[in-house]
Amino acid sequence: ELDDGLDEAFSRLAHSRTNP
Amino acid sequence: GGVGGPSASYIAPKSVWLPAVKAKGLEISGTFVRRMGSIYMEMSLSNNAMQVMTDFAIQFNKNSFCLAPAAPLQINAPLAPNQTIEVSLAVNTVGSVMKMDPLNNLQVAVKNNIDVFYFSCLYPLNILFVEDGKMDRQVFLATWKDIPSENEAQFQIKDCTLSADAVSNKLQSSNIFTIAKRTVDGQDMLYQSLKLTNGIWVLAELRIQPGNPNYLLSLKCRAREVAPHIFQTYEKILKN
Repeated sequence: ELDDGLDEAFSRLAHSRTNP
Repeated sequence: GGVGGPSASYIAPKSVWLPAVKAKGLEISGTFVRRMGSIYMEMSLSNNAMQVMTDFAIQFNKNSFCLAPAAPLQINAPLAPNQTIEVSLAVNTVGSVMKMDPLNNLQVAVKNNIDVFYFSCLYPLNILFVEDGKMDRQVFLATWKDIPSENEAQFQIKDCTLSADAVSNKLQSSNIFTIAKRTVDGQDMLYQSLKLTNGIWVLAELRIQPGNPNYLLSLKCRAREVAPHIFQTYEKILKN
């Protein structure tokens, strides 16, 4: 799968939302 | 309900919109559906009077999402006493706009050979969710950041026991698209988008914790007033 950096960005978003 | 697939979007049961006592014997019950990218108002018309009914026509008042009949009401034969017919009226979204309270209120006028009758009904917002509502992932991330936290609304969807994948599939049948799924500390986080017929985008985060039947839905939208209606449609879709 093409790694466009967006996978990582969604992971960061999910983490920031669960551990604000 | 019905089997899965893109045509199995949520349909509310018909409810009585115009009771016979208020319309000289004409009773109308109905619901709204979205099928293959088109909106339909599906109605049952019953003649509870003692005379034949003919010359039917329908009009909508201006409304929040520009709903308008796409064609005249097609009733080809007179409606005899004690007869009920099913009518499917195609609806488009190119009418005139007027913000209603509540937002999803539709005022309708129906005429026949006896008189003109008026009623109001509420449509579920999912009939406005378009088929190309899957937002580009990069645009989603940028838009999520860009929409201020004042425009975020949170709701609890109670007593739901579907898995995250079942939730995604069910919502996708109603044009709510999952763009990303992440699991953090055992919680499934679904990032979703939908687009209304008037071009308004809604971004969602649905949080599902294992063993917890209450999901947390966070909605971000520039038009804040749509959020409670979007929540209502999530509930109806997921609990159907």
